[in-house]
Parts: sequence; C-alpha cells; structure tokens
Amino acid sequence: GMRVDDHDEL
Amino acid sequence: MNIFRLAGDMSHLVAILILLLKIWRSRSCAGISGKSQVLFALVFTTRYLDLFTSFISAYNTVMKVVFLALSYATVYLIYMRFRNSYDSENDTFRVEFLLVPVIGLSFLENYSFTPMEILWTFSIFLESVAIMPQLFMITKTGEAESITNHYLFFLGLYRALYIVNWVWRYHTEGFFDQIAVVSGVVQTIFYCDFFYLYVTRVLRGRGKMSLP
Repeated sequence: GMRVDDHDEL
Repeated sequence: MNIFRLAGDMSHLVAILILLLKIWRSRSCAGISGKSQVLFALVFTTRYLDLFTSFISAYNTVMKVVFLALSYATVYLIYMRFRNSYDSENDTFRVEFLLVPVIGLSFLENYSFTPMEILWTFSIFLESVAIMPQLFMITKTGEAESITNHYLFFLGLYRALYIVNWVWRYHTEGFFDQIAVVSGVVQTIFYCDFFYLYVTRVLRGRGKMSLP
C-alpha cells in the first residue's frame, strides 16, 4: 500500500 | 523517478510554457479558455499545499513552485494584462458542473479524511476535467490556432507518459496510486479524440484544425 502523506508525483 | 515520469513532467512544463509564451508574444489570449487556466491554478494550489508540510526532493519542490508561478502568471495575463483580448463570449462552460461533483467525490473517495488529503484528491479529480472548458470553447468556435493545438498536444502527451510511468512503477516498485491512476486514465481519454485530429490535420500542414 501507499502512505497517504507521501504524494511524490507532480 | 524514471524516464517516463521525467519526460511527462517536461511535457507538462513545455505545454504550460507554450501557452504562456504564445499569450505574451502575441499580446493576446484569443482562443484560450481563462476558465480552464483558473481551474489548473486551483489544481496546483490545492495539490501543492504539502510544500509546507513535507519535503520530497529538491526537484519536487522546484517543479511545484515553477508550476504554481507559471499557472498564476497565465491567469494574470488572461484576466488582467491582456483582458481586452479575452474571448469571454465563447468561454461559457459552466464550471460549477465540474466543481460540484468533483468536491463531492473528493469527500467520498480519498486515502484519509483529512483536509490535506481531501484537497489533494480534489486536485487530482479536478485536473482530470479542467481542460473541458478549453475543449468546449474550441468546439464552440469551430477551430483553434495551431499553437493552441501544440499546447493541448503536450498536455495530452504528459498524461500519456504518466500512465506509462505508473505501469513502470507498478512493475518495478509495486507502486499503485488508485485515485491518481483511475482519474489519470479518464483524463487521458479526453485527449484521444484531440490526438487523432492533431496528427491527421495539424501535423499534415493545415495549421489550423477544427473539431467536428
């Protein structure tokens, strides 16, 4: 899963 | 970071610069939907609030600041500096028809029910439909200048490259951002019809093209 506090895309 | 993601970001940057330079050099924003540009400024504003809360990389921070600055500069040129050339009579898409469902959906479908996440989700959903006032305007006036078509082409290319990036990331990192991927695919579909016309008409030398 992904961490919601880490949107690394623009 | 992979080559598809980087190329996607660069296409996005090129698209924004093409539009800004077109308006600046011609001293005119004729044929450009100010509404779409306000929506894109809203997209960047609500998505990049994490500039204040989390540091990802220098590249990430710089690009966010550049996108924000360029989008506000574009809105400024359209509504302030060259507002006499703004074609408001043909920029009549009802933005509330986009905003209301997008706000509703971002409250229903998000990764966590916090203001930051809801605004991030809102920005992702809004980006997928923000070009609609521009496409509506082209349909209404029947044609667009070739430079506007180049802008739309690079914007569509950016979306297509992001999809390739997600396929790559899924296979190499197991990364899968469902909200971004689903709305990204929806967004890219909006450009398919345009892509077809762009390749068959603009690139074959007619300069201008009209949408049916």
